[in-house]
Amino acid sequence: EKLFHNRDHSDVQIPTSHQAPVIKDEYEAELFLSRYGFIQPAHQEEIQVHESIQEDFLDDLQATILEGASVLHSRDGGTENQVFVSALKEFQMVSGLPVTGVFDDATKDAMNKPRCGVPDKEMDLNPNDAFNDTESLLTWNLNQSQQMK
Amino acid sequence: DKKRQLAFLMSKRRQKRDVTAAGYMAFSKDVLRWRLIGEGYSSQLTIEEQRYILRLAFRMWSEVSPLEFVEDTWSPLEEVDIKLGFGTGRHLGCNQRFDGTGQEFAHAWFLGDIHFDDDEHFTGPSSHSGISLLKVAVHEIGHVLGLPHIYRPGSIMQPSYLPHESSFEMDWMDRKAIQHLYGGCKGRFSTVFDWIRKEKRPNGAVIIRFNTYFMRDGWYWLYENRNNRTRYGDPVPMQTGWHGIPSDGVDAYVHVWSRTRDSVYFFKGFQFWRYDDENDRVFRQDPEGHQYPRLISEGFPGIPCPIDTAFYDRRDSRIYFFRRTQVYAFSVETNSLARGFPKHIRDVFPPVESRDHPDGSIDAAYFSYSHNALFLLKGTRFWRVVGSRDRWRRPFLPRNGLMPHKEVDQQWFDICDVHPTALKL
Repeated sequence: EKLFHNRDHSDVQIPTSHQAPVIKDEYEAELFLSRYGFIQPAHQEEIQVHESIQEDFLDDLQATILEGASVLHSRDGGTENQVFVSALKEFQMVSGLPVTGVFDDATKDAMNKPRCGVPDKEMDLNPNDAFNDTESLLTWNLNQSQQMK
Repeated sequence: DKKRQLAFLMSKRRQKRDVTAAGYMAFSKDVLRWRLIGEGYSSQLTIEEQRYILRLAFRMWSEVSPLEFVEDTWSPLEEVDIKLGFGTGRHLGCNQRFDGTGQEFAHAWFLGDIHFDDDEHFTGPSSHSGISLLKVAVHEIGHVLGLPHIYRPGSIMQPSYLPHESSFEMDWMDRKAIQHLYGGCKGRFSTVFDWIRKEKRPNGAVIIRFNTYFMRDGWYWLYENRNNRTRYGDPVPMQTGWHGIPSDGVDAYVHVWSRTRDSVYFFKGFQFWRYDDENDRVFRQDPEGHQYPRLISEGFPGIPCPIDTAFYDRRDSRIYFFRRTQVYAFSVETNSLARGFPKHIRDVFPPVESRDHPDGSIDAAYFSYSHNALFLLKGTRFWRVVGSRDRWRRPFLPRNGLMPHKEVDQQWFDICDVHPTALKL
């Protein structure tokens, strides 16, 4: 059981391994923004294949997209930084925060608040492809996997 | 093979959805089945508590949309439209891992599954700590039904969780958002009336208040005119608020109210009841010695039955009974049918526009103190009866004329059915 001592379980202790990682820097903020759709990944041919892509693509599709977005950020500091700042501003605006474009304490707090896991914006993996149905998504991932091999 | 099997399952489930008239993807049927799956119970609340909260969450959407939800614990799983479950980390075969305590508390998939992160401290509606399971469930069900995140303060579809408020309900904009996908709530009513309450102040002054009630078969709604919606939690079964009235509903309500009389009657079939406001139930025997239920033919000689509806007109102290195309005016002073009646409904209530008339079989005749007007309701439409103020402004309007019809749900909003199994949670 999760350890507690009070009658109403109000002091239940959560093991560290069961706690969500705290968003504390710009890299993790970028992952957050990608996860919830504020940063759209680049075209599929620009996404670098990361070593962690596995054949079980359904499990790691999310990680692939996030890693692709982070690669996008670091490859060309000028352009991608603008993407990050723009996404950060959008998040600040919809969250009712001062729109500074800076990963400040208020923004950090807002990102660490409990929230729904559904993206705020639909992720358009490739504007030229119909990724709105799962069949196409499965096909794309299978092809990617085969190409890697 | 795995891809083909998955695609087959996905296409089966996609058939449950279609493009609505508004052009949006949404469920294509009105009654949706849901289940809290056995392998997905939370470790924090009893199973009954979890199921109760989810029943309530689904009912809240039902109260503001034409959708009905029924908990289905018996059908094959693939026939259940919305499956819900709790899990931690990698859970329930889902490809989106939960992150532990904090941040992401749940997610929902457009095809109908909802997952809750059991590492979060979910609590019941009466708790003031933790994360309200009810609030999260209502939010995620909104996604399943087709709503995206909405950044408006007060919206149930805001992405971030706000701590417990004393109560949370669906506000006007959230209602309109779901109705944009599924349409408004329409349906006929058995009767509609304003119930008069008299309150005595300490100084002896009597205050008159009224409440508006809509009745449909065996249940009813209280309509809050100032808020343009029904009371939260309605509809309610008839027997909950109206003791002794037939539980499957009534045909008509009449309040005879004058200087010398103050009597409320409910009509159903061949009988009628008088309501005892003091004791909040029907009279078994009223002060005049009449026993109830009583035959309409005895209490109102000359009136046929069953009737469609009726109302009391204080201007001439008559009860107007409606049956098919005929109108019967009954004088409470002489206790008899007024001279010249019955008359055709078009003669008593002529149309302002000749082709726009209900032509009989009225569902409800409703005098509204809020609008200071008489309305005739039939199906999903209503006609307002021309009043003295209308005729003062436009003298050419016929006396008791019927203005062109409007839709009931454009005047009285969100009077929605729930599934019969959800009437009592």
